[in-house]
Amino acid sequence: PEMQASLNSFYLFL
Amino acid sequence: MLELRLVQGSLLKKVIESLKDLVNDANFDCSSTGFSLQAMDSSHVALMSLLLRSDGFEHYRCDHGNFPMGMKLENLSKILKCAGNDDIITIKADGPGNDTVTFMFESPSQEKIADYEMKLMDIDSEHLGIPEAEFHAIVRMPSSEFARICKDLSSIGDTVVISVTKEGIKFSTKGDIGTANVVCRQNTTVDKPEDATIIEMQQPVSLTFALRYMNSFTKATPLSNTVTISLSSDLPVVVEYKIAEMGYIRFYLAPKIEE
Repeated sequence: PEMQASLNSFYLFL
Repeated sequence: MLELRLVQGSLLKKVIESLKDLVNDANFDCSSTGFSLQAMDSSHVALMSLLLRSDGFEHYRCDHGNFPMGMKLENLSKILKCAGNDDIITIKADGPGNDTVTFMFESPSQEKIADYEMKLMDIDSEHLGIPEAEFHAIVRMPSSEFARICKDLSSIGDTVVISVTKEGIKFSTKGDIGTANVVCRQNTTVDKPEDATIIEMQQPVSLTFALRYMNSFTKATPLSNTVTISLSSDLPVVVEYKIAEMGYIRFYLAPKIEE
């Protein structure tokens, strides 16, 4: 099974 | 005072059509660099980044430093659909504190001039910092071919595995009815440069993505004959459509990961 990653885990909020 | 005159108004129409399925409302930023937008879909899986550089406008005036204009894209789309494909579009706003923006559409012969005023909204936008990245593989291919592959594969499965090797770029999916694989090999011996498939690979890479988002990105196909797909094994994919002489629209999509 695969899980959808979120962009938040790659990039930081400015 | 903000006043932006875009001779090729159809570009703006196409840009909004390519965004509106993924984003409901967004802040357009106007600065000396240009007219830009960064927005994420509500589930924070996909991010859109648009830049229309100031020098691509016939007239570009933006006196207020960074001036964000919050717009509901569905409403913006309704208004821009009233512009003819050959119309010149001028965007006007008084500046911060004013809650409307005016779009003026001029027919090429100047015989018809229309203006539409739209209410702006306050949007708490979340801005992500995206560092420059080294990609393991960068593939440039005809945008229509990429759109066709995404559409074809989505009739078989929900996700696509994109793999880049020395052999080429492979798009694979599987679903209840079976499996599908499409391989595009590097091909630079074409009559027109935009028909080429060019693969720059530092190391092989393979990532899985939701096809629903990829299909949405391909709504930007009318903006460019080519698309650039940049992949790294530990990063979201970047799907970029260059906007002739003006800038780009980039779509970032987080991968699916093993649980």
